[in-house]
Amino acid sequence: VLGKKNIDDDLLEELEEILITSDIGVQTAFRLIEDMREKVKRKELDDPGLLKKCLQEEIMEILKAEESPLDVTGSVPFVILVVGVNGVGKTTTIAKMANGFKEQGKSVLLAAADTFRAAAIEQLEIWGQRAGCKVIKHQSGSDPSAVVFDALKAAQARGVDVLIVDTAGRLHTKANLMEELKKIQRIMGRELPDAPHEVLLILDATTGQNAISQAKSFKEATNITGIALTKLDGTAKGGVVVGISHELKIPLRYVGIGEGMDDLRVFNAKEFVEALF
Amino acid sequence: SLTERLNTVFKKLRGHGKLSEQNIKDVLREIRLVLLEADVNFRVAKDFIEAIRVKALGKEVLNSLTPAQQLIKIVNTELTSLLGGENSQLKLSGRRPISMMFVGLQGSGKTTTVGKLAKFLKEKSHNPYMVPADVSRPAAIDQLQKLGQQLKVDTYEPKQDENPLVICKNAVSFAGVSAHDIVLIDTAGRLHIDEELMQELQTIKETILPNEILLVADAMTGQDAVNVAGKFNEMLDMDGVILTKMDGDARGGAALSIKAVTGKPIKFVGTGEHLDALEVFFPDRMASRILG
Ligand SMILES: Nc1nc2c(ncn2[C@@H]2O[C@H](COP(=O)(O)OP(=O)(O)OP(=O)(O)O)[C@@H](O)[C@H]2O)c(=O)[nH]1
Ligand SMILES: Nc1nc2c(ncn2[C@@H]2O[C@H](COP(=O)(O)OP(=O)(O)OP(=O)(O)O)[C@@H](O)[C@H]2O)c(=O)[nH]1
Ligand SMILES: [Mg+2]
Ligand SMILES: [Mg+2]
Repeated sequence: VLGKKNIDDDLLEELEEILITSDIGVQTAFRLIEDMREKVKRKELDDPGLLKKCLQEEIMEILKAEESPLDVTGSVPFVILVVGVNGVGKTTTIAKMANGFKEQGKSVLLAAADTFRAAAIEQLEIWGQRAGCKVIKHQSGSDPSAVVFDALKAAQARGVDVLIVDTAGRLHTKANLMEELKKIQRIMGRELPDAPHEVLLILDATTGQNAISQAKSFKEATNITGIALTKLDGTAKGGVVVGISHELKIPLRYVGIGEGMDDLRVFNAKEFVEALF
Repeated sequence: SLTERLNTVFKKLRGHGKLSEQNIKDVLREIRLVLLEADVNFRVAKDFIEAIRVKALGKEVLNSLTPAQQLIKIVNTELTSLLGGENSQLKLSGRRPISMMFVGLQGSGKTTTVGKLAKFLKEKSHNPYMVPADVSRPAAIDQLQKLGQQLKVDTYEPKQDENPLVICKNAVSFAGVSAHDIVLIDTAGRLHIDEELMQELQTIKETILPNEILLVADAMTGQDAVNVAGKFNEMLDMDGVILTKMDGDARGGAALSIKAVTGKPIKFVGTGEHLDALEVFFPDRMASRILG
C-alpha cells in the first residue's frame, strides 16, 4: 500500500479489500473510501503515506463515541444481565468480569440462569470457584426467571456490589427465546427498579455481518446498554462493531482476548483501530 | 434479493440496444456485492465473479429477453456446483472401530454436534462411543457425558489428569473390545494460529488414524472463514465440514469461502440446539440462501 507516489484508484481499491476483509461491511467500507476520495478531490489529502492514518482517524471517531467503560458504582447491587447467541463467550466473559471486579475489591454474586444447556450450570460453578464468588443456581431444566429472582433476593440480602446473570445462548431469530429474555428482564425490574443496570450483549469477533442483525434484534428486545467483543486473539478483526457503533450507538465495554480469567480488556478505540488494518 | 437488484440494474440498461462490456461489468459488480454482504470472503467472491464472467458474456444472457433471469440461473447453477460435489457422505467403511475427530474454533458447536451425530448413527443401527477429549474447558467432559446419558450412548470417562492423546488412545482401544463400531472424538476448541494446540490435533490424528476429521464451523463466520478453514485443512487435511447454527438468519457465505479454500465437502448442517437438529447438506438450498 505504501511506496506509491499518489493516491489513485488502485490504492483505494486495495484499502477497500483490507476494510471488507476486516468484516467492516460493504456499505461502511464504500462510504469510508468515498470520504477518502472526496478528501483527495478537495486536495485535503494527497500523500498515500497518510491515507491509512486518515482512514484510521475517521473510524476511530465512530468508535471513540461509543468507548465507555462500564461503571458499576451506580447501584448496590449493580445488576448485569449477559446475553447473546450461542457459543459467543457469555459464560467465560462473566468469569473474567467477576475476576476483574474481585480484584477491585468488590463483592460479586453470579446467577446460573442458563438452565437449558448440558453442564452450563457446572461450567459457571467452576468459574465461580476460580474467581472466588458464589453462584446462585437451581436444578437444570428449571425456570431461568426463578433463578434470577432468587439471585436478586440473595444479592440484596448479602449487600453484594455486583450481580452478574448468565443466560442461555439464543438465536435472535427465535421469538420464544427472546420472550424468555424479556420475562427475565421484567422479573428483575419488578424486584429491583432500574435492574438490570446493564444489559451486556456478547458478540464473537469471528462473526460476519450477522452481528449487526444480532445487535439490532437484541437491542429491540432488551435494550442493550453495552457490548463485549470476544475472541479478538484470533485472526478475525471484529470490524462489525464499526457499523454497529455508527448505526446503533451502543457503548463498547470490553474485548476478550483469550480463554483465561485475565483475558479481558476495557475497550480502547485507538488500540482496536490500529489492530484493524 | 439478488433477483430484485439485477432486475433494477437491467432495467437501467434497457433501450440501450446490445448490452456492453461495461453493462456486464456493472451487473457483475452487483452480484459481487450480494456475495460480500452474505459474508463470502473478498477473494473468493472475486474468483467467483471471474468464473462466471465468460458465461455472463455469452449469447444466453446478452440476447435474452429476460437477461436478469438468465444471469441468476447461471449464478445459482455455478454456486450450487461449487458448494456441492462428491464425497458428502460419511466414510463408514473400514476396520472397526472407525473413529471421527471433531475440530474447530471455540464455541462453534463441536460438543453438541458430536451428540447429534451419535444420535444419527445410533438411529442407523450403529453403536457409537463418544469421547470427551477436551480437558481444558470447565465442565466440557461433563457436558458430553450428560449428552451421552440423554441419548443412552456410551461415553468414555477420562481419568484424572489424562491428556487428550491418552484419552483418545484408551478410548479407541476400549471401543475395540466393547462392540462399539464408531468412536466420536470431541476436541477442545482452539485457534488455528495456536501452533501447540494445532500440533496436538496432528499428533492425535497420526496416532489413531481417524476415518473422518470434520471441521465444525459456525454458519455466521465472516471473512475470517478462509483463514480458519485454510489452516485446519493445511494441518489436518480434513475430510469434511459441518456448518452449525444454520437455524439463524446468517446468509452463510462462509460455506462458499470454506469450500473454495479447502475443496472439502460440507457434509451436514446443524439446525438447532436439540440433538435431533442435524441435516444433510443441500448445496442448492445453501446457494439460494447465500444469494438471498
Ligand atoms: N480464544 C478465545 N476463546 C474464548 C474467548 N471467550 C470465550 N472463549 C471460548 O469460547 C468458548 C465458548 O465460551 P462460552 O463462555 O461457553 O460461551 P457461551 O456464550 O456462554 O456459550 P453458550 O452458553 O453455549 O451459548 C469456550 O471454549 C471459551 O473458552 C476469547 O476471548 N478468546
Ligand atoms: N441454534 C443452534 N445452536 C447450536 C447449534 N449447534 C450448537 N449450538 C449451540 O452452540 C453453543 C456452543 O456449542 P458447543 O457444542 O458447546 O460448542 P463447542 O464447539 O463444543 O465449544 P468449545 O468446546 O468451547 O469450543 C451451545 O449453546 C449449543 O447449544 C445449532 O446448530 N444451532
Ligand atoms: Mg454459556
Ligand atoms: Mg466443546
